[in-house]
Amino acid sequence: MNVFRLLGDMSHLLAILILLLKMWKTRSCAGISGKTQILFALVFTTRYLDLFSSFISIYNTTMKLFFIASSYFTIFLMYSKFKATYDSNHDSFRMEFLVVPVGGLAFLVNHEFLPLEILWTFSIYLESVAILPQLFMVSKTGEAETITSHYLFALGSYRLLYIFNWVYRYYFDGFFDLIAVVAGCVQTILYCDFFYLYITKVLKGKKLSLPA
Amino acid sequence: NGVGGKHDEL
Repeated sequence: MNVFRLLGDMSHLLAILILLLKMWKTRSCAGISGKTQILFALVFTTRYLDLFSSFISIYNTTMKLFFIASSYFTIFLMYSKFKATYDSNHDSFRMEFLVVPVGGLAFLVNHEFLPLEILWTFSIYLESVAILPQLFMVSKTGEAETITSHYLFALGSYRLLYIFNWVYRYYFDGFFDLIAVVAGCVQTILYCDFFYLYITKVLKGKKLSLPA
Repeated sequence: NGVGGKHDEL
């Protein structure tokens, strides 16, 4: 565990808490992509099956359980409790366009051809593109609430910090996981445009809106 | 490491 990894995890945790807080306080999930949230639940479920097979630390187990539980709770809020506020018309990205190719790739490019390993690889690839329905939704409506942009910024920061973590681990621990690194870089690149808008607009007190 | 290595990250 290094400082980048810890900050990355905290940023990820913060993102989830911001999202839950936004929904709970406003009693609304407007502007949030249910598709992205379903994909995240799938990511956590397929990656953390190792909860049953290997123990790393109390920290690791606790975080995994929280990520899984919060992702399903988010889906419950969006599709049940606050269903009336869910903006499904603008959430039109097709999940199968991500899940199917990513599933195929996980079968072809993995560290080891074992069920748990393929599922882990699937979750890594899927996580890298799971934000696309949300970004698509923002671009379709042309705007995002400020709280939603804070959520996206925290989520993007998490992946950026993980890249620093991998650089650190490569030099100081001799650790290098090509699959995680490539997917993590792709994931971070997807946020670049958003980071630019966040810094130039939201941090200056303006709402995040896209030019027509 | 890295080839089917232990996945200790979240």
